[in-house]
Amino acid sequence: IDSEDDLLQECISSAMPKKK
Amino acid sequence: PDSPLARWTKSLHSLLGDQDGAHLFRTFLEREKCVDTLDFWFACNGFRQMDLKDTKTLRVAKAIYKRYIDTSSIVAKQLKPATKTFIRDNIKKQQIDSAMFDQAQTEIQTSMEESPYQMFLTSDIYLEYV
Repeated sequence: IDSEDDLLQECISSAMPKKK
Repeated sequence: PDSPLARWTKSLHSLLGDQDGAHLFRTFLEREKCVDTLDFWFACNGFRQMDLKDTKTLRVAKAIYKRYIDTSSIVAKQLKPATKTFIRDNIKKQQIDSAMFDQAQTEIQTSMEESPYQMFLTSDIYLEYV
């Protein structure tokens, strides 16, 4: 099971702009 | 004319929509000790895209609350008390909604637009990149 920090990091990363 | 740099100066939103722009702004905020505001802003966007039926979503809402709102972090300092109470009550009742962080995100965005974004556009980090 993922830790809280991992979940939060994953959530932030999912919203970051990707390289065009 | 529509270079990345021209877009960065157009609005905070266009700066954050560009990978290099967001990265450079993050470096600037780290130096200014307020990078939490940016991470919170992205966390709100990420949360909005999550599936409410997924049990992970409640855990992420709790993690965002614990990390940025129920602390003395710069995010909590910049939020209106009513906004924090609204989110706390939602978490307590386990009433998770995609828009539950929208008001908080708007408040943080407004405060970023007023100060750090303007400072960034005249900072050496930005000027060196240009």
